[in-house]
Amino acid sequence: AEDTGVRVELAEEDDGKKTSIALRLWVEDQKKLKGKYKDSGAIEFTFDLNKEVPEAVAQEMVDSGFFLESDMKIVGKSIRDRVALIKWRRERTISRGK
Amino acid sequence: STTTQVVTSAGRRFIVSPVPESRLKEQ
Repeated sequence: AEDTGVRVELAEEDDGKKTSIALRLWVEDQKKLKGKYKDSGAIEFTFDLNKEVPEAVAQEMVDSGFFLESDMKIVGKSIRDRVALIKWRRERTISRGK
Repeated sequence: STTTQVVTSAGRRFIVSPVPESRLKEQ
């Protein structure tokens, strides 16, 4: 995935079954953000792989004051990339098991 | 540890904690 300066990782081990997983997000490279970022640390949250939209979580982070509106897209994309990777890994595990 | 919680109006919970130094990219 593209280096957005925002890192998103699993905050727990993926058992491949749960649809709701814990993710952790933090800023690795502030220079890639448009707005001035207040370093608040790593943000942990749960994300439903089937029901939720990464951009909606990014919007909530903006509303909560973690990021500026101008960085919503980059945060949303970072979450989207990680979610896509998790889904891809799960599909690969399932097809390998067949 | 210094962990704070933020609950949004939509009911989502954000748990904020310091990033381990080892996980930060060198500037």
